[in-house]
Amino acid sequence: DFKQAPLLSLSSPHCNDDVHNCQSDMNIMGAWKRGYTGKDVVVTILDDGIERNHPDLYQNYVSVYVSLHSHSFPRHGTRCAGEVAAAANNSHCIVGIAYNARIGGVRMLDGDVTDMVEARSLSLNPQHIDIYSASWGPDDDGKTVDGPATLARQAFENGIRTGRKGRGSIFVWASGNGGRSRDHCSCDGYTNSIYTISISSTAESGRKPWYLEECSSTLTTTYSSGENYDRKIITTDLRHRCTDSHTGTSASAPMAAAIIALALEANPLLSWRDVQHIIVKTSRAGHLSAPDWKTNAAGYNVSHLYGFGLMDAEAMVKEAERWKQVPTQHVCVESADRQIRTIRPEHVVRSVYKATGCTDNPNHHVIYLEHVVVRITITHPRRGDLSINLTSPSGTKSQLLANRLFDHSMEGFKNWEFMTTHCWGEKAAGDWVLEIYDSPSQLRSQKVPGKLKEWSLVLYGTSVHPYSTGHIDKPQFADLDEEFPEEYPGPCDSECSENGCWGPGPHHCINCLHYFLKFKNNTRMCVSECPSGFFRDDRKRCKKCSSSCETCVGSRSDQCTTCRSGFNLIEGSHTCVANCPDGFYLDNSNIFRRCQENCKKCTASNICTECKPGMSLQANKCQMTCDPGTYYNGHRRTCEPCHRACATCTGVEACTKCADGYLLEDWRCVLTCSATYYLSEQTSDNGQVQRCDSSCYECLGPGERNCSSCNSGYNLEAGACVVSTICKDANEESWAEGSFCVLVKKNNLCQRKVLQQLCCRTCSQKG
Amino acid sequence: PPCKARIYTNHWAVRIAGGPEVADRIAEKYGYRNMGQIGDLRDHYHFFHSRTIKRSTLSSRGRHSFISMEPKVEWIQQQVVKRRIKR
Repeated sequence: DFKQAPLLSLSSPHCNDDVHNCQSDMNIMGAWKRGYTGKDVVVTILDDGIERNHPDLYQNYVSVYVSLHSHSFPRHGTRCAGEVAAAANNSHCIVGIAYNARIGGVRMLDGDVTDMVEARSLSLNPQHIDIYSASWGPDDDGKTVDGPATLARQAFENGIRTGRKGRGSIFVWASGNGGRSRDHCSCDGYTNSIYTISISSTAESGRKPWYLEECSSTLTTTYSSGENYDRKIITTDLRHRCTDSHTGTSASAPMAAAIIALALEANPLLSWRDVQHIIVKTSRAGHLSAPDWKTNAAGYNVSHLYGFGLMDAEAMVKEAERWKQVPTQHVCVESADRQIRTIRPEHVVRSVYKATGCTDNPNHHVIYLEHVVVRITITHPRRGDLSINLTSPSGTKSQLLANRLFDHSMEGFKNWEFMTTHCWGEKAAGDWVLEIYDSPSQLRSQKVPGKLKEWSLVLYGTSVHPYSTGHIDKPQFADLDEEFPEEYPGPCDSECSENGCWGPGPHHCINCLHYFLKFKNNTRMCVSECPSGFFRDDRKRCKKCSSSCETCVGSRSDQCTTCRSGFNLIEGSHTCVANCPDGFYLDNSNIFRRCQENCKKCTASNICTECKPGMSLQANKCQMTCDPGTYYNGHRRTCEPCHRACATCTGVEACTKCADGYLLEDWRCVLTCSATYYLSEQTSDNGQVQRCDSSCYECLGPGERNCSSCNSGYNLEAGACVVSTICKDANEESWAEGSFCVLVKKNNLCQRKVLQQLCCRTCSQKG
Repeated sequence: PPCKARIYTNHWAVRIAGGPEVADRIAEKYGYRNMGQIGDLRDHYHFFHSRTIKRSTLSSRGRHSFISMEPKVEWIQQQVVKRRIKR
C-alpha cells in the first residue's frame, strides 16, 4: 500500500555500473520505490555553511534554517549538503539520498568555536529542524580528550527533550577520522554521547578505510570514499562544481542523516530512540570486514569498526511504516565503586560490579539495555598507555579505550563518560567486569603508578521488552490478533527465552531460548535442537542441510556428518552417496571405505576383487603385473627376476612353477627330492614333489604306511614307523605279566598305543 | 608535553531568569551587549563586551566581572576557543 510516487529514471553520467544498475547495498532505491524521498523533513548541516545557489541545492535550500552569518567558504558544508538533498532531475552532479528534503546550514566552523557557538548551532530551531548533521569534532590527533561543554550538553538534552515537538531532535555525528594517528573515538565526547548517532565509514569493498577509528559507541555505517582503488563518493562542490574528493566519516554522516530523513518521512512520529532502535535492527554486517564481529546476547551482530553494520534504507522505511514506539526510557545510575586500585605497568586491574538494574525503583528499573555509559576517574602518568574493556553479564566485551601511542598526557580521565552500544537488547542485571590494562609504549618513571579512583555504570534502557507490546515482530497471521488478546498472560512455551511471548506455542516466542526454525512466511518456531536435516548457524538459526544429509555442519553437500537412509558417507569426505563408488567398499558401520591401493573393486580393506589396469590380483592383493620369470617386489615396487630354477614365482623364494629339469618342492625348485619328500607321479601335479607323512623320515608315497625310513626313536615295521621301545611279549614275561600281553591281544587292546608299545611284539605277531 | 593554553574570548554565556528585558538591563549595567538567546536554550544569553581583549590566554578581569554577583545571574561562563576539526 505504499504511495505510488513517479519512479526516477537515473541518468547520472557518474553511474555507469550497468551490472547493479546503481544499486547500492544501502538499498536507497528500495526506499525510493516505496515512495520516500525525504519530503517534509528538514535537515541542517552544522559546518562552514552551504553555497546557496548551487544548481543542485537551491531548490531544496531553505535559508530560514541557516545561522545568521554570511557564507564565505562553505566548501565542506556544501559537499555534505549535496549528499543529503541535491535535488532530483538535475543534470549537474548527483541526486541526494533525500532529494525532496529541505536543507539548511549553520556556519559555525570557520570562526572561533566556543561552547556557546556549539550550543546555538545544536539548538537552532528545534521545532522545525528534524536532523542535525555534524561532520566535525575534537582534533583526531590521537592525544585529545574533549567533548561537549556545559552549554552544548544542555543543547543536546534540550533538543532530545523538546525538539520535534517532544519526539527528540536527531543528532547525527561523524565518528573519528584519526585512524592513522591511532586515535580512538571514545575520547570524542560527541560521538560518545547517547544522544548522537555516531556514524562510521566503509569503502565499497567493505574494507576499513585508513582513517577509520574504532570505538564501542559507533552505532552504524555508511559508505564513504576509501582507498584509491575503491570507487569514490561523488557530491556537490563550490562554484557549482561536482567533486569526488570528499572522503572520511564526514561524507558518511550526511548520508546517514538523509537515510534517517527517509525513515522520518515514512513515520514522522518516530522518537529519537525509535530511530536508534530501527537502525540497530536493520543495519547489517553484510560484506564489511572487521576482525571483531560478534553476536551479542540479543542476537545482533556488532563490531567496534562498524557498529551494527551498514545502514539499510529500505529496511528502515519498512520498519518505520509499522513501528510502535518503544517504551519510555529508564535511566539507572548504579552506585559508584570508589575503591582505589593501583594500575601497575604490564598489569591489569579487574573490577567486578554486580548491577541490579535498579530493581528497587520501578521508575529507573532497566531490564533491556540500550546504551551503557561507564563514568571513570583515573590518574595516570601517561594516558595513552591505558586500554579499557567492559564485559556485560551476557559476556559481550566492549573496548572502551585502546592504547593511543601519541597521548602522553598526565591528566588521566576525570569522570570521563565512555559509552558502548554493543550490549543493545541484553539484560542489564548481573556482573559487569571492568578491566584496565597499563601497557607502557616507552620507558616511563615508575614513581607514580596509575590509579583507578572511581567508576560507575549508567544503564539506559527499558523495563519491558522494547518490542513486546505486539510489536512488528509478531507473526503476521491475520487472525492471530483476534485469537489472542493484546497482552498474553502466559505461560510461554519452554523454548521461549526470558523475553516472554504472546502466545502459548513455540512460534509465539519473542526470542528463542535455544534455536529457531524460520519458515517461508517469515514466522519462526523455537526448538531445543535443530531437527535432522538441519544444522545451527552462529545466529542460532536452524538451516537446511543438503538433501542427502541426515545431520551436517553446513548446507553444502560436502558438509554431512551422517546420511539419510539409502545414502552412505564416503570415508575422508563428508559427502553422502547412494552407490558405492569405484575403489570403495561398504564396511559394517555403513561407511564407504577406501580399498587398498591399486584396487578397483574390493569387498574388504584387504580383499580386492578387481585391480586397476596394469595391476594383477594375487592373493586378494593387487600387484603390478610382471612378465613370466619375474615377480613384483613390494618394497622396491619393481619386477625382479625369479630364481633361475623357477619358471614363474611370486617372490625370490616363492617359486610357483619350476624350470625344466627341476622339481617344485615347498615353493622351491630342486633337482631331486630331499628327505621327507617324495615325487608324486599324479599327472595333475606334473611330477610335483610332496611331503611325506609326518611319522616318516623318508617315504615312497603318501600316508603313514609308505615310510622307507624313520626318525630316531622309531622302528620301521611294515612300512610304518613305531616308537622303538623293548617289546614285552607272552613268553618272556613272568607268568603273571606274560599272560597280561596275551590278555591285551585277546581283548583286542593292541590298538591302544600304550599297550601296543608295552606288548609290541605280541601285538605285532599275527594271529 | 607543551601545555595547551586556553584562549579566552570577549564573549560570555549567561543564565538569567526573568526574561530578555532583565537580561538587557543587567548587560547594560556592566558594559555588555546582549546578543540574544543562545539557540533554544531558555534563559541563556550571549553577552558581548567590546572593551575587553578579544583573545587572551588569561580570563578577563575587571568591573564587568562583578556581573556574577547579580542575584539574577544564576550562571556565567567566559567563552574559550575550542579546537574543532572538519572530518
